[in-house]
Amino acid sequence: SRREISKDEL
Amino acid sequence: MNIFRLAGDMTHLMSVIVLLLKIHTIKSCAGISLKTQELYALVFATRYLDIFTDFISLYNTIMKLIFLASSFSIVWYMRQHKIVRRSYDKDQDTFRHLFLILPCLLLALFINEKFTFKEVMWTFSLFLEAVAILPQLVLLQRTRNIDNLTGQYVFLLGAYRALYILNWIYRYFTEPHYVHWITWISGLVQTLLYADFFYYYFNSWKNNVKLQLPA
Repeated sequence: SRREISKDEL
Repeated sequence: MNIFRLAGDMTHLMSVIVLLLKIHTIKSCAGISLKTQELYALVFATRYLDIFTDFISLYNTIMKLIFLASSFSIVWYMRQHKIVRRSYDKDQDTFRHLFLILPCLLLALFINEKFTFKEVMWTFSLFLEAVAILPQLVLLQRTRNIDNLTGQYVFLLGAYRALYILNWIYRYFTEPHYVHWITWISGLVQTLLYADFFYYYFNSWKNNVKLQLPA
Protein backbone atom coordinates (compact mmCIF):
# COMPACT_ATOMS: atom_id res chain seq x y z
CA SER A 1 0.00 0.00 0.00
CA ARG A 2 1.04 3.65 -0.32
CA ARG A 3 1.69 3.63 3.43
CA GLU A 4 4.29 0.89 3.14
CA ILE A 5 6.36 2.79 0.57
CA SER A 6 6.40 6.11 2.32
CA LYS A 7 6.75 4.66 5.82
CA ASP A 8 9.73 2.40 5.26
CA GLU A 9 11.95 4.39 7.62
CA LEU A 10 12.24 3.73 11.35
CA MET B 1 18.21 1.24 2.02
CA ASN B 2 21.30 3.43 1.70
CA ILE B 3 24.47 3.67 3.72
CA PHE B 4 23.37 6.87 5.44
CA ARG B 5 20.13 5.35 6.67
CA LEU B 6 21.82 2.11 7.75
CA ALA B 7 24.52 4.07 9.58
CA GLY B 8 21.80 6.24 11.11
CA ASP B 9 19.82 3.25 12.35
CA MET B 10 22.96 1.60 13.73
CA THR B 11 23.96 4.83 15.50
CA HIS B 12 20.48 5.11 16.94
CA LEU B 13 20.69 1.48 18.06
CA MET B 14 24.09 2.19 19.64
CA SER B 15 22.66 5.13 21.58
CA VAL B 16 20.00 3.00 23.27
CA ILE B 17 22.46 0.12 23.85
CA VAL B 18 24.97 2.52 25.46
CA LEU B 19 22.23 3.80 27.72
CA LEU B 20 20.93 0.34 28.64
CA LEU B 21 24.47 -0.88 29.31
CA LYS B 22 25.19 2.12 31.49
CA ILE B 23 22.06 1.59 33.56
CA HIS B 24 22.43 -2.20 33.69
CA THR B 25 26.13 -2.42 34.53
CA ILE B 26 26.68 0.43 36.98
CA LYS B 27 23.07 0.18 38.24
CA SER B 28 22.76 3.93 38.04
CA CYS B 29 20.79 6.38 35.94
CA ALA B 30 22.41 9.53 37.30
CA GLY B 31 22.21 12.35 34.79
CA ILE B 32 19.57 10.63 32.68
CA SER B 33 16.18 12.30 32.26
CA LEU B 34 13.33 9.87 32.84
CA LYS B 35 11.04 12.38 31.15
CA THR B 36 13.01 12.08 27.91
CA GLN B 37 13.03 8.30 28.13
CA GLU B 38 9.27 8.19 28.67
CA LEU B 39 8.77 10.49 25.70
CA TYR B 40 10.92 8.22 23.54
CA ALA B 41 8.86 5.20 24.61
CA LEU B 42 5.76 7.14 23.56
CA VAL B 43 7.42 8.09 20.27
CA PHE B 44 8.06 4.45 19.40
CA ALA B 45 4.65 3.31 20.64
CA THR B 46 2.84 5.81 18.44
CA ARG B 47 5.13 5.39 15.45
CA TYR B 48 5.18 1.61 15.27
CA LEU B 49 1.43 1.04 15.47
CA ASP B 50 1.69 -0.66 12.10
CA ILE B 51 4.33 -3.14 13.21
CA PHE B 52 1.90 -6.06 12.86
CA THR B 53 -0.23 -4.73 10.02
CA ASP B 54 2.25 -3.39 7.44
CA PHE B 55 5.19 -5.73 6.95
CA ILE B 56 7.98 -3.80 5.23
CA SER B 57 11.04 -5.99 5.82
CA LEU B 58 12.53 -8.29 8.42
CA TYR B 59 15.10 -5.61 9.21
CA ASN B 60 12.37 -3.03 9.73
CA THR B 61 10.34 -5.27 12.02
CA ILE B 62 13.32 -6.44 14.09
CA MET B 63 14.59 -2.88 14.57
CA LYS B 64 11.12 -1.70 15.62
CA LEU B 65 10.93 -4.47 18.22
CA ILE B 66 14.40 -3.60 19.52
CA PHE B 67 13.58 0.09 19.84
CA LEU B 68 10.27 -0.63 21.56
CA ALA B 69 11.82 -3.16 23.94
CA SER B 70 14.85 -0.99 24.79
CA SER B 71 12.94 2.24 25.35
CA PHE B 72 10.34 0.60 27.59
CA SER B 73 12.95 -1.36 29.52
CA ILE B 74 14.94 1.83 30.17
CA VAL B 75 11.77 3.42 31.56
CA TRP B 76 11.11 0.28 33.62
CA TYR B 77 14.66 0.31 35.03
CA MET B 78 14.43 3.96 36.03
CA ARG B 79 10.98 3.65 37.59
CA GLN B 80 10.89 0.17 39.11
CA HIS B 81 14.37 -1.22 39.61
CA LYS B 82 15.03 -0.95 43.34
CA ILE B 83 18.69 0.08 42.96
CA VAL B 84 18.60 2.14 39.76
CA ARG B 85 15.61 4.22 40.78
CA ARG B 86 17.51 5.52 43.81
CA SER B 87 19.95 7.31 41.52
CA TYR B 88 17.19 9.04 39.62
CA ASP B 89 17.27 12.76 40.33
CA LYS B 90 13.54 13.52 40.27
CA ASP B 91 13.98 16.95 41.87
CA GLN B 92 16.01 18.15 38.90
CA ASP B 93 14.15 16.26 36.17
CA THR B 94 11.02 18.37 36.36
CA PHE B 95 10.23 19.10 32.70
CA ARG B 96 6.47 18.67 32.26
CA HIS B 97 5.61 16.11 29.55
CA LEU B 98 2.36 17.79 28.65
CA PHE B 99 4.14 20.95 27.53
CA LEU B 100 5.58 18.85 24.73
CA ILE B 101 2.88 16.23 24.15
CA LEU B 102 -0.09 18.56 23.75
CA PRO B 103 1.45 20.95 21.18
CA CYS B 104 2.75 17.98 19.14
CA LEU B 105 -0.69 16.35 19.23
CA LEU B 106 -2.46 19.56 18.20
CA LEU B 107 0.08 20.18 15.44
CA ALA B 108 -0.33 16.60 14.19
CA LEU B 109 -4.09 17.10 14.01
CA PHE B 110 -3.57 20.05 11.69
CA ILE B 111 -0.46 19.06 9.77
CA ASN B 112 -0.52 15.51 8.48
CA GLU B 113 -0.45 13.61 5.22
CA LYS B 114 -3.85 11.97 5.78
CA PHE B 115 -6.38 12.53 8.55
CA THR B 116 -6.55 8.95 9.83
CA PHE B 117 -5.73 7.71 13.33
CA LYS B 118 -2.55 5.89 12.25
CA GLU B 119 -1.33 8.81 10.15
CA VAL B 120 -2.00 11.39 12.87
CA MET B 121 -0.28 9.17 15.45
CA TRP B 122 2.66 8.70 13.11
CA THR B 123 2.96 12.47 12.55
CA PHE B 124 2.59 13.08 16.30
CA SER B 125 5.47 10.67 16.91
CA LEU B 126 7.64 12.61 14.44
CA PHE B 127 6.99 15.94 16.14
CA LEU B 128 7.41 14.42 19.60
CA GLU B 129 10.72 12.82 18.67
CA ALA B 130 11.98 16.22 17.57
CA VAL B 131 11.48 17.71 21.05
CA ALA B 132 11.83 14.61 23.25
CA ILE B 133 15.48 15.41 24.02
CA LEU B 134 14.57 18.76 25.65
CA PRO B 135 14.07 17.43 29.20
CA GLN B 136 17.47 15.71 28.91
CA LEU B 137 19.18 18.91 27.72
CA VAL B 138 17.48 20.91 30.49
CA LEU B 139 18.66 18.35 33.06
CA LEU B 140 22.21 18.56 31.71
CA GLN B 141 22.12 22.35 32.01
CA ARG B 142 20.90 22.09 35.58
CA THR B 143 23.30 19.44 36.78
CA ARG B 144 26.04 21.34 34.91
CA ASN B 145 28.17 18.27 34.62
CA ILE B 146 27.79 15.42 32.20
CA ASP B 147 29.34 12.01 32.66
CA ASN B 148 30.88 10.68 29.50
CA LEU B 149 28.27 7.93 28.99
CA THR B 150 25.43 10.45 28.98
CA GLY B 151 27.52 12.63 26.67
CA GLN B 152 28.04 9.69 24.34
CA TYR B 153 24.34 8.92 24.47
CA VAL B 154 23.31 12.43 23.38
CA PHE B 155 26.14 12.55 20.86
CA LEU B 156 25.01 9.27 19.22
CA LEU B 157 21.41 10.48 19.13
CA GLY B 158 22.50 13.65 17.35
CA ALA B 159 24.68 11.69 14.93
CA TYR B 160 21.74 9.40 14.07
CA ARG B 161 19.64 12.44 13.18
CA ALA B 162 22.42 14.02 11.12
CA LEU B 163 22.87 10.76 9.19
CA TYR B 164 19.12 10.64 8.55
CA ILE B 165 19.28 14.08 6.97
CA LEU B 166 22.00 12.80 4.62
CA ASN B 167 19.73 9.82 3.92
CA TRP B 168 16.84 12.14 2.93
CA ILE B 169 19.11 14.17 0.68
CA TYR B 170 20.37 10.97 -0.95
CA ARG B 171 16.83 9.60 -1.44
CA TYR B 172 15.58 12.94 -2.74
CA PHE B 173 18.17 12.80 -5.54
CA THR B 174 17.91 9.10 -6.26
CA GLU B 175 14.21 8.33 -5.90
CA PRO B 176 11.59 10.06 -8.02
CA HIS B 177 8.96 11.96 -6.05
CA TYR B 178 10.47 11.07 -2.70
CA VAL B 179 9.21 14.16 -0.89
CA HIS B 180 8.21 14.19 2.78
CA TRP B 181 8.18 17.74 4.09
CA ILE B 182 6.75 16.78 7.47
CA THR B 183 9.49 14.24 8.09
CA TRP B 184 12.21 16.55 6.82
CA ILE B 185 11.22 19.64 8.77
CA SER B 186 10.68 17.85 12.08
CA GLY B 187 13.95 15.96 11.55
CA LEU B 188 15.78 19.20 10.83
CA VAL B 189 14.36 20.86 13.96
CA GLN B 190 15.46 17.87 16.01
CA THR B 191 18.98 17.96 14.62
CA LEU B 192 19.27 21.70 15.26
CA LEU B 193 18.34 21.10 18.89
CA TYR B 194 21.46 18.96 19.16
CA ALA B 195 23.64 21.51 17.39
CA ASP B 196 24.42 23.55 20.50
CA PHE B 197 25.13 20.40 22.48
CA PHE B 198 27.49 19.25 19.74
CA TYR B 199 29.29 22.59 19.91
CA TYR B 200 30.04 22.20 23.62
CA TYR B 201 30.76 18.48 23.26
CA PHE B 202 33.26 19.08 20.46
CA ASN B 203 34.96 21.92 22.31
CA SER B 204 35.34 19.89 25.47
CA TRP B 205 36.75 17.03 23.43
CA LYS B 206 39.12 19.38 21.55
CA ASN B 207 40.36 21.14 24.68
CA ASN B 208 40.34 17.83 26.48
CA VAL B 209 38.39 19.28 29.36
CA LYS B 210 35.40 17.90 31.19
CA LEU B 211 32.23 18.79 29.32
CA GLN B 212 30.61 21.76 31.05
CA LEU B 213 27.43 23.26 29.61
CA PRO B 214 26.91 26.99 30.19
CA ALA B 215 24.27 27.91 32.74
